[in-house]
Amino acid sequence: EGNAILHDEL
Amino acid sequence: MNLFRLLGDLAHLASIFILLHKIQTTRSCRGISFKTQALYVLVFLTRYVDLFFHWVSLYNFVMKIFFIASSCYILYLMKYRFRPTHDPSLDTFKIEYLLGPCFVLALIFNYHFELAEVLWAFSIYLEAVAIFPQLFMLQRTGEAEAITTHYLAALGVYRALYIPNWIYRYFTEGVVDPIAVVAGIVQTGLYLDFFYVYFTKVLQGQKFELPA
Repeated sequence: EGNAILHDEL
Repeated sequence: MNLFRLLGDLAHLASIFILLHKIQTTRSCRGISFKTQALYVLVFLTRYVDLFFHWVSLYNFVMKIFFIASSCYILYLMKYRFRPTHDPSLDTFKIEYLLGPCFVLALIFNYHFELAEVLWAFSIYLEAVAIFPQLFMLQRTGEAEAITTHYLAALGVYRALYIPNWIYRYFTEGVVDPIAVVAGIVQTGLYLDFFYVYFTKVLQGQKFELPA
């Protein structure tokens, strides 16, 4: 899963 | 969470409160682009669909709700409450030129080809350019109230602070989000001209006026 960072930012 | 991102989010919050303060105290939305504000509503609605299926944290949840609610409220103030103070003849940027390309970009460059991810990518691209109608309006009028420039400065600082946040996350967590980073750098870049005038004029106590 390369998008762990994506959806914890606003 | 790191200090850069926290300060960035706080700058974003501050920008919204400054805008609300400007509208409420002057009882006018003069100088504010309705189109830009409408685009922000669209940005938040398309980015935060994950509210329904992806829990991050209470902080994240509360902020998302606040951004959606406050952007809708600003739109309401402009559209109904202070409608006569908005001059559509100055707010003439064609947002189709932003919506179309952002949508196409989102279809091509996304992390997964599924609805929520395409909408997320769309919101990132759209946020990067959503300020265009506002800057275009500023360019047309050539000047702005100080409070309007404080609003824009806070909004620019918000995205600028996300850049050190990404650098910090790269070194501490080893993660990079190329879509957010590229769009974020573009978005920050759009403010450079504005920042130049803001720092050399408004913060020196002069009126915000663009060179003819």
